[in-house]
Formats: sequence, C-alpha cells, structure tokens
Amino acid sequence: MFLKRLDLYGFKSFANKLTLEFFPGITAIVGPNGSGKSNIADAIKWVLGEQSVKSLRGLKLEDVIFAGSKKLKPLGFAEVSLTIDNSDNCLPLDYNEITITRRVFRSGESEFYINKTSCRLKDIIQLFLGTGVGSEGYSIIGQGKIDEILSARPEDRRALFEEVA
Amino acid sequence: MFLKRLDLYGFKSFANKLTLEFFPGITAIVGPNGSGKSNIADAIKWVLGEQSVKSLRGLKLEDVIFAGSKKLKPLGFAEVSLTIDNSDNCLPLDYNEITITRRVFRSGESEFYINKTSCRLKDIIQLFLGTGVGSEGYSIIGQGKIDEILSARPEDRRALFEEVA
Amino acid sequence: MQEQFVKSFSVLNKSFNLVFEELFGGGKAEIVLEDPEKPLETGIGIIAQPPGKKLQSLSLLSGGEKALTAIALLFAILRVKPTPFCVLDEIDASLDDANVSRFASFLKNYSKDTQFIVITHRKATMEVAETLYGITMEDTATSKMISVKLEEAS
Amino acid sequence: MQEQFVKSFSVLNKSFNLVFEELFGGGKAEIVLEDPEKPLETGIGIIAQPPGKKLQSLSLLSGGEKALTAIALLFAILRVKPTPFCVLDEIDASLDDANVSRFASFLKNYSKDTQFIVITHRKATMEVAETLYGITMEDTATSKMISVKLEEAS
Ligand SMILES: Nc1ncnc2c1ncn2[C@@H]1O[C@H](COP(=O)(O)OP(=O)(O)OP(=O)(O)O)[C@@H](O)[C@H]1O
Ligand SMILES: Nc1ncnc2c1ncn2[C@@H]1O[C@H](COP(=O)(O)OP(=O)(O)OP(=O)(O)O)[C@@H](O)[C@H]1O
Ligand SMILES: [Mg+2]
Ligand SMILES: [Mg+2]
Repeated sequence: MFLKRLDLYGFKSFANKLTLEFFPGITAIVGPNGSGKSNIADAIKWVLGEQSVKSLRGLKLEDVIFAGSKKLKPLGFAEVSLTIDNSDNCLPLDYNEITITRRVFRSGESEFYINKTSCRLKDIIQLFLGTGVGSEGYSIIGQGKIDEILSARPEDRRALFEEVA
Repeated sequence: MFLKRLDLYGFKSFANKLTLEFFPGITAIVGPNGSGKSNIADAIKWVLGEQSVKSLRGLKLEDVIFAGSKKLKPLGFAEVSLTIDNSDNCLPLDYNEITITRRVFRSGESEFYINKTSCRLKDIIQLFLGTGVGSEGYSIIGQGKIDEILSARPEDRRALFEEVA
Repeated sequence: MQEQFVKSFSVLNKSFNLVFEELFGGGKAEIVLEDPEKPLETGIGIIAQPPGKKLQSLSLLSGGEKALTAIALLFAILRVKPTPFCVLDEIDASLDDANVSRFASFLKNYSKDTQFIVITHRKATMEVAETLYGITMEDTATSKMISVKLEEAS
Repeated sequence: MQEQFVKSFSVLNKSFNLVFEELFGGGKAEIVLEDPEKPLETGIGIIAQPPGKKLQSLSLLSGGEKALTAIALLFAILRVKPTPFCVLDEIDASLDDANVSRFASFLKNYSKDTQFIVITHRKATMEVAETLYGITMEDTATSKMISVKLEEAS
C-alpha cells in the first residue's frame, strides 16, 4: 500500500483545510520553526488511531483542535482523513482505495470512518495490525525521538523487536 | 575572570596532549560527528569538579581515560588542566592566574591541584561557589540539554532559580 | 515460535551489522539477546563500534554517532520487514554534512520498497525527494502550504 | 530573604519577557511562582506565547520554538546574573536559518560580559566567533585540532 492523500481540517495549526498529495518514493516537508511540519506527522499518527494525548505533545484531548490565534477564533472540531492506495491488498479490505477519517469535537465526542462508513477506533487500529504501522511500530519516528530506539531499556526494546521478528 | 587555556591529556578521545587557548568573546569549536568536540565540554565540566559519571556520558569512573583504539594502546590516566585569568579577583584567591588540575588513574585514585598545590575535590568546588559555574549552575549546557531548562518539573527548576536569585 | 523469533533475530542482527558498516564506512554493530537461554523474555542489548575505535558503551558515542546508529537499526529493520510507509521527523538533525549525504542516499535506495515522508531542514535530504512541500505560518497564525524550489528551501 | 528572592524573581521575569520578544520578534513569556504565598518553596512555571499565536502549554510548541524559548531564558538569566564564561554544546541545533541568525547576534552582544565557548555545526554561529577551532579524528581514532577557515568549516 502507499499513502495517496492527507486532508487536514481544524487539526492543530491547520485552521484552513489543507490537502497534501503523496506519491511512491520520497516526499520532503520543509519550512521554518513552528510552521506546522511536525503537526502533519501528528495528524498521520492521530488518524491511524494514536490514543496517547502525550505522544501528540498535548495535555488534553482537545489540544488537537485549532485553538484560535490573535486574529482567528477557535474551531469546534478537528478532522483528518488519510487516503491509501490498497491495490496490492496489503490491508484486509476489498477496496483499491481506502480513506480513514477521524473527527473530534470540543465536547470530547469522536467519530471514525472507513470509506465514509462509521466505525469504531479499534476497527481502524485492527486494519493496520501486522503491517508495522501503528504505535508499537517503527513507521513514524517523531522529532527528537530517533535516539529512543537506543536509549530504551533492553526490556522495553522487546515490543519493537517482537513487532519485527 | 575568563578562561585562558585548557590542557587535555589522556582524557576520553584525546590520547595526544592538546592545548586550547581561549580569549574573551566567542570561541567556536567545529568538526565532524564523533571528532571530540563534546569531549572538550566534558573535560571542562570534569576539571571543575563534576562528580556524576553519568553526566559525562560514562558508566564508570575510568570511562574518561583514553581507552585505546584499533591502533593505539589504552592510557593509564587522564589529566585536564584549566588556566583562568583572575585579574578581576572574581575567584577568592590572591592570584592573577589560577590553574586547576584534575587527574584520575585506572586504579580509581584521583589527584587535584590548584596552582600546582595538591588539594581536595571540594576545594575546587568551593572555589567556584556563587559564580554560577558548577553543576547546579547554568554555565555549561550539554548537547541535547537545552530543552531541559523547560521540561524540568516546576519543583526541580528551583535549584536553578535559587542559584540566580 | 521460539525458533521463529531466534531465526528472525539472527537475520536482523546480520542486517544491522551490514547497514552500520555501510553508513559508518566500517566498524561493526550487533543486537544481542541478553539471556540466550530465554529468547522470548530476555532484554535486547545493542553494541556499536565505529571504525577504528575501541568498543565502548553506547552512552559514550557522540550525538551524531548515536543518531546514525539508530538510523542503521531502523534501516536494518526496514530491510528485514519493510513497512509500506515511514514518516521521519528531522532524524537527520544531529548528522554532519558527510553523514547526512550518506543517510540521504540510503533513503533513496530504500524508497523503492518503502514510501518515505521526511520532515527536514537539511539540503542533502531535500535533494533526494521527488516531491517537496513547504509549510509556513500565515500572519493569522495558521499553517499553509507553498510550492518550493530546492534552491530556496534550505 | 524571601523579599530578596521575590524581588530578583520579578527582575528575571521582566528580563525573560524582553529577551523572548527580541528573539521571537514579538509575543510574550513569563516565569511564575505557582504558589505566590510560598515563594521559597513553590514550583516555578514557564509560560511562552510566540507572536500572533494563542497561549497554549509549552508541550505544544515546536522543536525550534522550545529551543528558542529555553535560549531566551538562558540569556535572561545571563542578563540578570552573568557568569564569567558559558559553554554551549550545539544549542542552536533545532533552529531554522532565520532563528539561528538572531541567536548568533544575541551571542555577539552578550559576549561583552560573558566569555562563550560554543560547539556548533551552524555557519551563522561560527561567523560571530573571534576564534575558531576545528577538531577531527585521526585515523588512529584520537582527536586532534586543525586550523579552520570559515568557508570550509560548515
Ligand atoms: N491546537 C492548536 N491550535 C493552534 N495552534 C496550534 C495547536 N497545536 C499546536 N499549534 C501550533 O503549532 C506550532 C507547532 O507546529 P509544529 O510543531 O508542527 O512546528 P514545526 O514546523 O515542526 O517546527 P520545528 O521546525 O521547530 O520543529 C506551535 O507554534 C503551536 O502554537
Ligand atoms: N575513554 C575514551 N577513549 C577513547 N575514545 C573515547 C573515550 N570516550 C569517548 N570516546 C570517543 O569520543 C567520541 C565522541 O566524541 P564527542 O562526543 O566529543 O563527539 P562530537 O565531536 O561532539 O560529535 P557530534 O558532532 O556527533 O556531537 C566517540 O566516538 C567515542 O568513541
Ligand atoms: Mg517539528
Ligand atoms: Mg557532540
């Protein structure tokens, strides 16, 4: 499989809707400090089912919703959609293209969709089991986190190695 | 006061004696990964009386002694000397120039000198009390450590702020 | 089950040593089972020895050497069990120019089997990307995307 | 004693806000006593709001913004109670080019009162140094010093 598109709306610093298209190979994201690059990595983590607020650098659930700025009002919800090319059938669903969507409201209410069909968070997590994608995996290395692969205590590394072996 | 000279012999990657001269203003140390730049910062920490092996990235006391390489034998001791201009009498000693020396042998034996006179570790630490120099201070910021000033828990920050205020 | 793990572990170990040698231009590295008698429970140790240097604890490695060792382990894992995509946020930050070039060509080679999305400030890494997105803050303090040419990107 | 601390704390707070504004080109920052009733025991909180942005927890700041905020606090401390010398090991690593230039000119200004020894890979930081030392590894895996010209240093 490969990622085709990421749609961000109201997620962290993305008050205006942004669509990023991805292609096989290497996509580089560049820009000044504080512009929103790591927020894009957070968005991918989040839509794939990340449950730890701390690992998204937040203190509470609603920290992922655009909080407003000097000139803009806060938004009421955040939504991220990730569209995946599944022509190789890597994901166990009978579609060539799969879009997963996650939405959270200030009330704390959450909604999840796979190809526009409402589902639960665990259905999304289940979908990626065994692919190396997800919080126990090694497919998303956050900023400042590359050393952790080495500094983890020997017992803690097991989770990673069991995913691999 | 200001630093005038640093002499390294047998300290970490400095198998051959190296002398660095410093002047008022800014001195930049540059070079490739693993060349020994941070080892210089460690040497300054160490000669000023650092007692924590861990804060010098070691596991045991003798980790600061040149351990040898494929082509060179290990050395039997490490020695660092720091020469300081004290014309403004910032340090409470009646010398215009003060050289502090620290030496450690593989046996674990240590020697300390202030201007060639043998002394104890606590004499060196005592000398810098109140100047902001030393392990509770803010005069040496190690690699990857700048964020710690922010991420320390509010109670832990007290040590730093009490030094300042 | 235990046999499967030990076998995969050994494959990963060989892969790690190979990748480490390529990235460092020599030296050697290993992953070890701390207690080979209990492969499914024991902790996993990492050993790394840059070329020409004596084997010492990981903690004594430099910032850049640690990062490059971790990158070697990551690529070793990807060689043994590629993920479909990989998001890397500034993992090249501590590398000097020589090392970031080597990292970038590694990325290029592995990108045949794995799709990479890399956040970076380093020119060498940008140069191996086929697609480049620039993100900036508007004066309303919200993020937007701009098209980027490589000359102005770093 | 308590009065002395509260007074110095307030001076440091003003200094921090000023330095933060200069480094970020706006915005505001504070250090706060968590319990003003117990100034000598209570924890110390840090608040930082980059220009144009809403005030949020420090954790949500970007890597570069956190580093710059920490640098602002360090310089604020140096302004209030300068140390004779300061050793900085790659504290500019996360800063983009615009921010590292601002950091470098700050360093230049403060170097009248404090002697700085900086380890860096960044050209802007090297350019404000009066003395430049290059360190490399010999093939015997021991460190040596070489004289460096600025053009080849970064
Ligand atoms: N919920 C939110 N609402 C509005 N802005 C937010 C929200 N969460 C985070 N931000 C803003 O996003 C910015 C951080 O963005 P990000 O971490 O993506 O930066 P970056 O481009 O990775 O920068 P660097 O190069 O320094 O790592 C912060 O300035 C923060 O104020
Ligand atoms: N006791 C020792 N004997 C021999 N070599 C040592 C000893 N202690 C550390 N070293 C070597 O010093 C090197 C690390 O040096 P240092 O941390 O100063 O690098 P650096 O120049 O700061 O690099 P970077 O730019 O990556 O931070 C390591 O390769 C390590 O092998
Ligand atoms: Mg970032
Ligand atoms: Mg270093």
